[in-house]
Amino acid sequence: SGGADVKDEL
Amino acid sequence: MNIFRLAGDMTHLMSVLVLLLKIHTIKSCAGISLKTQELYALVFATRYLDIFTDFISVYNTIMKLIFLGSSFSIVWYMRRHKLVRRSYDKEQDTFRHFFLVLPCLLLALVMNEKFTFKEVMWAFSLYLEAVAILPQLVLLQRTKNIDNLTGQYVFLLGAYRAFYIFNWIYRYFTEPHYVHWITWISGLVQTLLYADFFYYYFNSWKNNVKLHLPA
Repeated sequence: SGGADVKDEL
Repeated sequence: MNIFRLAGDMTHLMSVLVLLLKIHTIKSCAGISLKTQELYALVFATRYLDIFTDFISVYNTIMKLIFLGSSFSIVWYMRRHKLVRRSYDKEQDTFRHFFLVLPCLLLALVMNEKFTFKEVMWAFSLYLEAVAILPQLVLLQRTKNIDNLTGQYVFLLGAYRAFYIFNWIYRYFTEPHYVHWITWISGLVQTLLYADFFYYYFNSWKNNVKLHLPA
Protein backbone atom coordinates (compact mmCIF):
# COMPACT_ATOMS: atom_id res chain seq x y z
CA SER A 1 0.00 0.00 0.00
CA GLY A 2 2.32 2.70 -1.26
CA GLY A 3 5.13 1.15 0.77
CA ALA A 4 8.47 -0.03 -0.51
CA ASP A 5 6.94 -3.09 -2.09
CA VAL A 6 8.01 -4.92 -5.20
CA LYS A 7 7.35 -2.73 -8.24
CA ASP A 8 5.69 -4.69 -11.00
CA GLU A 9 5.32 -1.86 -13.52
CA LEU A 10 7.90 -0.92 -16.10
CA MET B 1 -1.95 -7.42 -15.94
CA ASN B 2 -4.84 -5.46 -17.43
CA ILE B 3 -5.36 -4.46 -21.06
CA PHE B 4 -4.35 -0.81 -20.47
CA ARG B 5 -1.08 -1.82 -18.87
CA LEU B 6 -0.31 -4.23 -21.72
CA ALA B 7 -1.20 -1.63 -24.36
CA GLY B 8 0.96 0.92 -22.51
CA ASP B 9 3.94 -1.43 -22.37
CA MET B 10 3.54 -2.36 -26.04
CA THR B 11 3.37 1.24 -27.29
CA HIS B 12 6.33 2.12 -25.06
CA LEU B 13 8.26 -0.84 -26.46
CA MET B 14 7.31 0.08 -30.03
CA SER B 15 8.42 3.69 -29.56
CA VAL B 16 11.92 2.59 -28.56
CA LEU B 17 12.18 -0.24 -31.11
CA VAL B 18 10.82 1.86 -34.02
CA LEU B 19 13.41 4.51 -33.22
CA LEU B 20 16.25 1.97 -32.98
CA LEU B 21 15.23 0.11 -36.15
CA LYS B 22 14.89 3.30 -38.17
CA ILE B 23 18.24 4.64 -37.01
CA HIS B 24 19.75 1.27 -37.87
CA THR B 25 18.06 1.12 -41.29
CA ILE B 26 18.28 4.65 -42.62
CA LYS B 27 21.55 5.40 -40.76
CA SER B 28 20.20 8.76 -39.68
CA CYS B 29 19.07 10.28 -36.42
CA ALA B 30 18.19 13.75 -37.74
CA GLY B 31 15.72 15.49 -35.43
CA ILE B 32 16.35 13.12 -32.51
CA SER B 33 17.77 14.57 -29.29
CA LEU B 34 20.75 12.62 -27.95
CA LYS B 35 20.22 14.36 -24.61
CA THR B 36 16.73 12.88 -24.29
CA GLN B 37 17.98 9.44 -25.34
CA GLU B 38 20.78 9.55 -22.76
CA LEU B 39 18.32 10.60 -20.08
CA TYR B 40 16.04 7.65 -20.96
CA ALA B 41 19.00 5.25 -20.76
CA LEU B 42 19.71 6.70 -17.30
CA VAL B 43 16.00 6.33 -16.39
CA PHE B 44 16.01 2.62 -17.24
CA ALA B 45 19.41 1.98 -15.60
CA THR B 46 18.31 3.53 -12.30
CA ARG B 47 14.79 2.08 -12.28
CA TYR B 48 15.74 -1.50 -13.06
CA LEU B 49 18.32 -1.91 -10.28
CA ASP B 50 16.01 -4.66 -8.99
CA ILE B 51 16.36 -6.71 -12.15
CA PHE B 52 18.64 -9.30 -10.52
CA THR B 53 17.28 -9.03 -6.97
CA ASP B 54 13.47 -9.15 -7.28
CA PHE B 55 11.95 -11.63 -9.67
CA ILE B 56 8.45 -10.53 -10.74
CA SER B 57 7.75 -12.46 -13.94
CA VAL B 58 9.49 -13.65 -17.09
CA TYR B 59 7.59 -10.92 -18.96
CA ASN B 60 8.88 -8.27 -16.56
CA THR B 61 12.52 -9.40 -16.76
CA ILE B 62 12.52 -9.69 -20.56
CA MET B 63 10.92 -6.25 -20.99
CA LYS B 64 13.48 -4.68 -18.67
CA LEU B 65 16.32 -6.26 -20.63
CA ILE B 66 14.84 -5.03 -23.93
CA PHE B 67 14.38 -1.47 -22.62
CA LEU B 68 17.93 -1.38 -21.24
CA GLY B 69 19.45 -2.91 -24.37
CA SER B 70 17.54 -0.78 -26.87
CA SER B 71 17.97 2.54 -25.06
CA PHE B 72 21.74 2.05 -24.68
CA SER B 73 21.95 0.88 -28.32
CA ILE B 74 20.30 4.12 -29.50
CA VAL B 75 22.83 6.16 -27.50
CA TRP B 76 25.66 4.04 -28.91
CA TYR B 77 24.43 4.61 -32.50
CA MET B 78 24.11 8.37 -32.03
CA ARG B 79 27.52 8.76 -30.37
CA ARG B 80 29.67 6.09 -32.02
CA HIS B 81 28.28 4.98 -35.38
CA LYS B 82 30.24 6.83 -38.04
CA LEU B 83 27.28 7.48 -40.37
CA VAL B 84 24.55 8.02 -37.78
CA ARG B 85 26.53 10.52 -35.70
CA ARG B 86 27.03 12.72 -38.78
CA SER B 87 23.24 13.27 -39.05
CA TYR B 88 22.94 14.33 -35.40
CA ASP B 89 21.89 17.98 -34.89
CA LYS B 90 24.61 18.60 -32.35
CA GLU B 91 24.62 22.40 -32.49
CA GLN B 92 20.86 22.58 -31.89
CA ASP B 93 20.70 19.93 -29.15
CA THR B 94 22.20 22.07 -26.42
CA PHE B 95 19.98 21.30 -23.43
CA ARG B 96 22.10 20.48 -20.38
CA HIS B 97 21.45 17.10 -18.69
CA PHE B 98 22.60 18.63 -15.43
CA PHE B 99 19.60 20.99 -15.16
CA LEU B 100 17.22 18.05 -15.21
CA VAL B 101 19.29 15.41 -13.40
CA LEU B 102 20.23 17.51 -10.36
CA PRO B 103 16.71 18.69 -9.38
CA CYS B 104 15.36 15.16 -9.91
CA LEU B 105 18.11 13.72 -7.69
CA LEU B 106 17.46 16.28 -4.94
CA LEU B 107 13.71 15.65 -5.14
CA ALA B 108 14.29 11.89 -4.96
CA LEU B 109 16.43 12.33 -1.83
CA VAL B 110 13.57 14.20 -0.16
CA MET B 111 10.53 12.45 -1.66
CA ASN B 112 10.82 8.67 -1.77
CA GLU B 113 8.91 5.70 -0.39
CA LYS B 114 11.87 4.61 1.74
CA PHE B 115 15.32 6.15 2.26
CA THR B 116 17.37 3.35 0.72
CA PHE B 117 19.64 3.49 -2.32
CA LYS B 118 17.26 1.41 -4.44
CA GLU B 119 14.14 3.40 -3.48
CA VAL B 120 15.83 6.79 -3.98
CA MET B 121 17.04 5.66 -7.41
CA TRP B 122 13.55 4.38 -8.22
CA ALA B 123 11.96 7.75 -7.32
CA PHE B 124 14.74 9.56 -9.25
CA SER B 125 13.99 7.48 -12.36
CA LEU B 126 10.31 8.43 -12.22
CA TYR B 127 11.02 12.16 -11.80
CA LEU B 128 13.61 12.08 -14.57
CA GLU B 129 11.33 10.17 -16.95
CA ALA B 130 8.70 12.88 -16.46
CA VAL B 131 11.01 15.60 -17.83
CA ALA B 132 13.39 13.63 -20.08
CA ILE B 133 11.41 14.60 -23.19
CA LEU B 134 12.21 18.32 -22.70
CA PRO B 135 15.49 18.35 -24.72
CA GLN B 136 13.58 16.63 -27.55
CA LEU B 137 10.83 19.27 -27.46
CA VAL B 138 13.42 22.06 -27.46
CA LEU B 139 15.14 20.48 -30.46
CA LEU B 140 11.81 20.19 -32.30
CA GLN B 141 11.07 23.81 -31.56
CA ARG B 142 14.48 24.91 -32.87
CA THR B 143 14.74 22.84 -36.00
CA LYS B 144 11.01 22.99 -36.79
CA ASN B 145 11.69 19.54 -38.11
CA ILE B 146 8.91 17.06 -37.50
CA ASP B 147 9.50 14.26 -39.97
CA ASN B 148 7.80 10.87 -39.87
CA LEU B 149 10.40 9.36 -37.59
CA THR B 150 10.13 12.01 -34.88
CA GLY B 151 6.37 12.22 -35.29
CA GLN B 152 5.79 8.47 -34.89
CA TYR B 153 8.23 8.26 -32.00
CA VAL B 154 6.57 11.04 -30.02
CA PHE B 155 3.09 9.72 -30.93
CA LEU B 156 3.91 6.23 -29.58
CA LEU B 157 5.39 7.69 -26.40
CA GLY B 158 2.23 9.76 -25.93
CA ALA B 159 0.04 6.67 -26.37
CA TYR B 160 2.15 4.86 -23.75
CA ARG B 161 1.55 7.73 -21.30
CA ALA B 162 -2.22 7.72 -21.88
CA PHE B 163 -2.54 3.93 -21.47
CA TYR B 164 -0.54 3.97 -18.23
CA ILE B 165 -2.90 6.52 -16.72
CA PHE B 166 -5.89 4.32 -17.62
CA ASN B 167 -3.97 1.41 -16.08
CA TRP B 168 -3.52 3.28 -12.79
CA ILE B 169 -7.19 4.25 -12.65
CA TYR B 170 -8.18 0.63 -13.37
CA ARG B 171 -5.81 -0.76 -10.74
CA TYR B 172 -6.90 1.81 -8.17
CA PHE B 173 -10.49 0.52 -8.40
CA THR B 174 -9.68 -3.19 -8.73
CA GLU B 175 -6.73 -3.63 -6.34
CA PRO B 176 -7.59 -2.58 -2.78
CA HIS B 177 -4.10 -1.47 -1.66
CA TYR B 178 -2.80 -0.04 -4.90
CA VAL B 179 -1.64 3.50 -4.11
CA HIS B 180 1.53 4.98 -5.60
CA TRP B 181 1.58 8.76 -5.26
CA ILE B 182 5.11 9.23 -6.60
CA THR B 183 4.34 7.21 -9.72
CA TRP B 184 1.04 8.95 -10.33
CA ILE B 185 2.11 12.55 -9.84
CA SER B 186 5.32 12.23 -11.89
CA GLY B 187 3.38 10.27 -14.52
CA LEU B 188 0.76 12.99 -14.71
CA VAL B 189 3.40 15.72 -15.13
CA GLN B 190 4.99 13.71 -17.93
CA THR B 191 1.65 13.25 -19.68
CA LEU B 192 0.88 16.98 -19.44
CA LEU B 193 4.17 17.76 -21.22
CA TYR B 194 3.05 15.43 -24.00
CA ALA B 195 -0.43 16.91 -24.13
CA ASP B 196 1.14 20.31 -24.69
CA PHE B 197 3.23 18.95 -27.54
CA PHE B 198 0.28 17.09 -29.04
CA TYR B 199 -1.78 20.23 -29.07
CA TYR B 200 0.72 21.87 -31.43
CA TYR B 201 1.39 18.69 -33.35
CA PHE B 202 -2.31 18.13 -33.99
CA ASN B 203 -2.89 21.77 -34.97
CA SER B 204 -0.03 21.73 -37.48
CA TRP B 205 -1.34 18.48 -38.93
CA LYS B 206 -4.92 19.79 -39.11
CA ASN B 207 -3.85 23.02 -40.79
CA ASN B 208 -1.44 21.08 -42.98
CA VAL B 209 1.46 23.35 -42.10
CA LYS B 210 4.87 22.68 -40.64
CA LEU B 211 4.96 22.39 -36.90
CA HIS B 212 5.58 25.70 -35.21
CA LEU B 213 5.97 25.49 -31.46
CA PRO B 214 5.86 28.66 -29.36
CA ALA B 215 9.20 29.84 -28.00
